Amino acid sequence: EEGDIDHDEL
Amino acid sequence: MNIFRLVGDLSHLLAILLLLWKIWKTRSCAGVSGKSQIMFGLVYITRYLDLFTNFISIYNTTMKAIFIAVAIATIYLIYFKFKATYDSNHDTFRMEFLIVPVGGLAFLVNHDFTALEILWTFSIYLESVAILPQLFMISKTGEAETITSHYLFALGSYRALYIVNWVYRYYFEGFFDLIAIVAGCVQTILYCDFFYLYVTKVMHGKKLSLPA
Repeated sequence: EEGDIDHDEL
Repeated sequence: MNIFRLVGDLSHLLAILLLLWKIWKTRSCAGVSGKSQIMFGLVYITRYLDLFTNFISIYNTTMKAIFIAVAIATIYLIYFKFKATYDSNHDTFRMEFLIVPVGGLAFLVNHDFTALEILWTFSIYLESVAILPQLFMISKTGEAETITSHYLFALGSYRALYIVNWVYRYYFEGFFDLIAIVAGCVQTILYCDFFYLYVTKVMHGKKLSLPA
């Protein structure tokens, strides 16, 4: 997937 | 957020607070690897740079801020306040042997070739091996204090719980992050030998000591 990568995990 | 991740995060939080508390209470950092702590500090700082660019949730921001603050406080206690008790003769693992290859790998294998993303990847790879100086130190001295063992157990449990969380997320959310999963598995595997000793010794009330 393109675009911003959301790293929601700690 | 699923239960495995929440318990994993809490276990992570417990681990780092336990270590800080132990050093503060005993006024000593004997048996603790300052090098592992420096690398964990580096892990949190390079991973949580998105605190400035991206808001996810209050929970996420709070935990990140606590991890960075506790890591810096721990490093301060080891290298400044209780420096006299720091066991540097046994903390001989060379950090550059981990940081340099991990940095190279982060440049080569990442999700996106941007500064923030490369630093995030670096932190994921570095976290997977950052405990090695601590384990190396224990293997050199042949023993660990019980609280240090609890710290390692909580820290290892956090990564093991994250693996369960990834399995859950894959099945229920279709989410998977190969970099995090591979590094997380490597990290968990490094703890296996320690988990065995913890269950067979520390849980039975004995101090963790290695067979001669």
